[in-house]
Amino acid sequence: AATARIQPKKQTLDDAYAPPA
Amino acid sequence: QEKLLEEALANVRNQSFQMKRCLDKSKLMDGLKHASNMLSELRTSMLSPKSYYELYMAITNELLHLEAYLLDEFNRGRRVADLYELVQYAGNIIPRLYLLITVGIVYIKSNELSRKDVLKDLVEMCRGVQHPLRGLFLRNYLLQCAKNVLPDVDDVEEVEDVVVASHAAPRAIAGLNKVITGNIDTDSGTIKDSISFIQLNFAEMNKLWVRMQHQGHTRDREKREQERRELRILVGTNLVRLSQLESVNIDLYTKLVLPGVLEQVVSCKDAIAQEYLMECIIQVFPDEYHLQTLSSFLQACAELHADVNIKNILIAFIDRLAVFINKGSTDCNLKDTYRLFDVFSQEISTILQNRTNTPIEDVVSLQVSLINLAIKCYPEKIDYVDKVLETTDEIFHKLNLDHVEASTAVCRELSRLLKIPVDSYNDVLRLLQLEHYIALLDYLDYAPRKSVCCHIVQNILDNETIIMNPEQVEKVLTLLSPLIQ
Amino acid sequence: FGQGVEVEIVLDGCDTRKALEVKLEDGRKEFHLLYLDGETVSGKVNVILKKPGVKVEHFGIKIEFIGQIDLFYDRGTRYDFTSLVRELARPGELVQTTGYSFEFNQVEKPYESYIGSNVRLRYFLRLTMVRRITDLVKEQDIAVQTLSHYPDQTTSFKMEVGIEDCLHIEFEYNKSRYDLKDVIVGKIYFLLVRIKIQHMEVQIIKREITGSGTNMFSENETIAKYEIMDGAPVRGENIPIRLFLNGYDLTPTMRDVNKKFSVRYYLNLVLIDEEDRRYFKQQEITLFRKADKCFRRS
Repeated sequence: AATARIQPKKQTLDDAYAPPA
Repeated sequence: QEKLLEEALANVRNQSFQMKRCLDKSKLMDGLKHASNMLSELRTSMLSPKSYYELYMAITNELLHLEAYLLDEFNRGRRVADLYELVQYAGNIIPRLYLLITVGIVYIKSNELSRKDVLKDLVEMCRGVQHPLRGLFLRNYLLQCAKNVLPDVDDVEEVEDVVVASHAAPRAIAGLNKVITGNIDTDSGTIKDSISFIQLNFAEMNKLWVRMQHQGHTRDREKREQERRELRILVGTNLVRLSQLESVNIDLYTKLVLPGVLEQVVSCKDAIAQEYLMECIIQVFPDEYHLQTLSSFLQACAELHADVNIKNILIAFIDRLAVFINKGSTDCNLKDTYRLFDVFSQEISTILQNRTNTPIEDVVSLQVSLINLAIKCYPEKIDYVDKVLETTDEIFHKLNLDHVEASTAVCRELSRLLKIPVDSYNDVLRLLQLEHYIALLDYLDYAPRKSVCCHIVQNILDNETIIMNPEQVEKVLTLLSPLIQ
Repeated sequence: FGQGVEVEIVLDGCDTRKALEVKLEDGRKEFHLLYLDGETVSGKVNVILKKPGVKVEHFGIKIEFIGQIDLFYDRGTRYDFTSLVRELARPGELVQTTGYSFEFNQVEKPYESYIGSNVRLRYFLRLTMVRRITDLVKEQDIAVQTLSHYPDQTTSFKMEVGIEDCLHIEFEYNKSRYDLKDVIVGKIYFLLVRIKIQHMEVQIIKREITGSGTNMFSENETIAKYEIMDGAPVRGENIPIRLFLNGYDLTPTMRDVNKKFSVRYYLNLVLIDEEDRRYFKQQEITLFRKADKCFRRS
């Protein structure tokens, strides 16, 4: 429980580095 | 800033004192409360990056005491049940994650939890901090704390071999860091887990660092860029950490490390980040790895942002590899195997084709670097030098450049280019074997052309080069025609 | 003049049975022995005569086991949903300190004891010695917890919410039903971000609903505020949630208890922007107290 997480969705590289909308 | 920083540091000193007093009395929960109060100072938005760094250093220094205390308690068998869970009760994310990292590292060092699981958990949970400055420092803290606990074994089999051996002769291998006496932890992770950990941390840090560019008003752009440059080492440290993993071999570097790093560098499309990180890659990883991955690296260079000073990156790369390959010059196979000149020549040509806005002086600078490579590493291959001159001639031709004006940067670089073979060969007759030399010399205006010719004449005199026959005299005088006509 | 009489109720197993610290309305704290549904409530009543030899006349001694709902807004109105009586002594005289054993065998306790803002549900033993002028009455509370057993939930709860052209998120919680020592594991995935978010937090809201119709009162209390994100994300960002319920003072969800009140819990996901505007999405969760095995009345 102490390290339980839900698997994150993949963030595309374009989204990751895009300027804030 | 000074006042704000001083106030924050005063609170840090106070809370740290209280923390230590509580820990001395074995009042761990109270001590953690004071640690949390101290860490709350890192939630500030008021400090500049420089001031924030000072605050961060002061606080993380105090956290060392907490870590040492917990480690001592754990080693004495006085484990605090569910401490990893308890620190997650903190309501504010910044103090919570700093404490979680501290406790997590203690758990790893004490073999309380799977090292692999804890490291993965820590690097994932840090996603909660999306503020660029605070996120960068938080992940830097994670990276620094994890420095000595990253698994550095090749694969699971090696871990199991160590485990089996430990059962057989625990005393004999008691000194090995990887062996855990008592409960053997076979889920320590492998080198791939470390690579994955650092690469994720690097990707997230690079993302935050690039995001800083978009914070604030456009009028503060230059100030922001300067601040970003001050913080670059935080991101670069990830690459340093990758390079320090002993189990990373050329195979892992080629297939896993470099592609992952280059993917982030190219995708971020940020000139400051790209310029710094490409130089960082060159500096932190071994030259023998660069030789194996030359094409990948240079292909990435071709995709960099238009504002990146590609010249400096490439020149640094060429010069570095030239020195390296020359050191091993007794081993002819090294030079022939990697065909440095061919690869660089081809890739640079491709890069320049894609980057049509490269200043012409930078293009010539790159040719200077190539000619140096050719002369240093392949001195017997005069055709390499001629190839560089020919390429330069073609470039000028494509640009419809029929002459290079004196006192320009292009002129300076071209003069440099033409003088290098003179100084290297010290033999005008060998110089004359370069078929494209005179054509390139003719681009210069009269004054610089004359200067180059004087340089050649001086070289002939200094080296007492004997010109044996009338044909050679004719060729020499043709070369020196600016001094005659 | 006359005899001084004290009564005390001593419950069986008071040395071994677990006791809960209960905070009363007035802020005082008491320890109440903990019972579960179906457990026998037994013990001994001691009638203590302060002056030995001086007789005490009474018209009967009885002990009641009562489950009661007390609505604060409606003072004086108490609803006894459980009421059991044991006669301990017929009318007569006492000349010395006397003890009477009692037992409420496998007594039903359908609800958990609860003290809230506007309602209290309690279980207590009431000892009554009927006398000529004023009865001697003593009450002693017990705590009751209801345990539940549910199969492990394997499917998470996921929902996409948003404000058009402004903010779109997908939130996911690992369950919709949690035991009180559970961990809420979730994530927030940002599909569209066109506002300047400053931070995001998850709140646990407790809503106590009492009464019905025109006399319905609803009181919200924010039990927890848990920051899950600092700063502004961009599209595609995943923010993890891990919230330990063990750290908070919670009760199980209580729905329409004896048609008198409910206690419900909500997870409130709140995004705060740089101008302190709040965007929130509330989601009800069910809290229960976990049993290792299902307790059933025989």
